[in-house]
Amino acid sequence: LPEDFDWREKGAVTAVKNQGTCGSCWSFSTTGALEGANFLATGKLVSLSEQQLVDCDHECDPELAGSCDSGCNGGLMNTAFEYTLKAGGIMREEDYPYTATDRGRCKFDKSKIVAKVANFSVVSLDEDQIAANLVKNGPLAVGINSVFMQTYIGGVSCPFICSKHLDHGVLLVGYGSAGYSPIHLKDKPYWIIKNSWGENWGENGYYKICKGSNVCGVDSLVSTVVALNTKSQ
Amino acid sequence: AAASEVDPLIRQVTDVHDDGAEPQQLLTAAEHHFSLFKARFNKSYGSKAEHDYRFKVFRSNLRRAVRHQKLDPSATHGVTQFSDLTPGEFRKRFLGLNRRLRLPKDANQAPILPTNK
Repeated sequence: LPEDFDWREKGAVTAVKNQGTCGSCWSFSTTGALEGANFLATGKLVSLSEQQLVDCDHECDPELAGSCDSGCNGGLMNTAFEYTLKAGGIMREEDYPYTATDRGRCKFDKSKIVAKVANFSVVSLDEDQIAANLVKNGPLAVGINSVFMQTYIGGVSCPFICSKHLDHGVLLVGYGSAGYSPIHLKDKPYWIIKNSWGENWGENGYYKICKGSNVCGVDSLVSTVVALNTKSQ
Repeated sequence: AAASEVDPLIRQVTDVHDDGAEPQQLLTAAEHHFSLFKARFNKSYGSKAEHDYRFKVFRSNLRRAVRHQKLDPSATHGVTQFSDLTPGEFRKRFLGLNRRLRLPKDANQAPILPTNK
């Protein structure tokens, strides 16, 4: 594995988006992973529609009645991948733009699909495997505990205590080997996380969090997706 | 720029009296920083009652930022666009990972990849 890796430098990550006042982080995490996978499959970076997921994805947990992807009220990346697989794919952002509300009807147009899921899987709770899947398959959809993110401005977040209760969906786009930690008096490796709260939050919309011990549960819900090459079909 | 503006204030505001009351000068400083916050993030409130409530929440979040700074010294914590929201409001409006949904038992497990070279 390379010591440092960043999919942004390789053109696989779209600009930071803003979910607005809507609990739709799960849809941004999903599209971010598929945007990266689609880039790997086709060589083109296309911004994908979160609003399609917000309006049209009501995929449910078959073992838990009433637990479904639910627009601004929340969802889960894996069920969103399942929806995308069943629906046939996701439209372009500009063809189905984001509105930050879930009161509209589903306007999915199958003829405008630009990215398709070939398969998706969960990655084991092992940081080397997470890094390997990141490098091989593109950005990963991850869950995180966001308690330190409400006040985060910059730097490598490496809290002494952080719950592993996951409440936010984000996108893992890379990692670094040497973010200086004054408390440890040494460089610490970190993950680079793309968030969906706009560019004015964090480090131009990004969050850096310590690698090494599942800090804030960042290693515990990791999904990788592979896209179909739509050009070759 | 935000970090350099906010850091000194945060340290002051936490310096509360033993009875929990904030000294007047720190309250004034908090008011000043609340004004900066409102200007920077284009915040406006519909009534004086709402404004006063948001100021109270803002002060609480400043104290929270100080706690986070102590617990997370390698990052910088301070005023963000969410500083006038309670943790509950923040959770409801800006999060959304549905923890009731579980990974299906039959979810594909990614194959183990070689990590050596």
